[in-house]
Amino acid sequence: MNIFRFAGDMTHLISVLVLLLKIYATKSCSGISLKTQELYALVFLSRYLDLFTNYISLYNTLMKLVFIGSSLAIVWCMRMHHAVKRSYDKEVDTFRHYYLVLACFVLATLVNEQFTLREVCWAFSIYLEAVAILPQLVLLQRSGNVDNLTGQYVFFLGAYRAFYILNWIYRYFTEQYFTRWIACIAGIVQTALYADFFYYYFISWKNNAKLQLPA
Amino acid sequence: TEPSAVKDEL
Repeated sequence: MNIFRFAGDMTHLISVLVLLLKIYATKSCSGISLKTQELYALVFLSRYLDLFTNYISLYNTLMKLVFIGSSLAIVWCMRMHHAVKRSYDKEVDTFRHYYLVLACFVLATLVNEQFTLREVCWAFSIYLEAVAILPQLVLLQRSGNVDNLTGQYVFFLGAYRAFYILNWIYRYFTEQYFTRWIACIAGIVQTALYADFFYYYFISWKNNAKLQLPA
Repeated sequence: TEPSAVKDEL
């Protein structure tokens, strides 16, 4: 594992911790899209089907468990926890995420490495992860103001994707590794979705001002 | 068909 991959995994982990911290400390999930969180839970459940059949390393197994567990816990909190669910911005979180699921499923049955249940599920999870942030970005755009922890959550998620691209470039030159073209294309699309957010994040950081997205 | 490669990334 190279430094970029590790940095990517760590920023991903930090993003999850920031989100859990926000929900736990403020007992509020305002500014967080439940639809995006549901999509991530689906992403991890369909990607890590190989959890018990395909052992790679203790690190991989633990990280998979953390991502499945934390995404389910966040969805549970936002739906069931009496205080947290009251702060959920239901009226603003109206993205039709079922269409994303349907489109990614159709794409996965058409474009995959092998037409087997596991490979179709893997491709599905890759496509769905690429677009899963959309309901969250739309929610932030609509509400305009972004609180500190929510901004940091999205920033770390975007950083995770950027590090993964550096990881692939590194692996391409050091290992002649370029078999994961489905993941690479989807990963580039996914990272590009953050470009706009990053732009405003850095402006607010440079001016030491609160993060605001233009309507 | 080629066997699908090991997926060592998360």
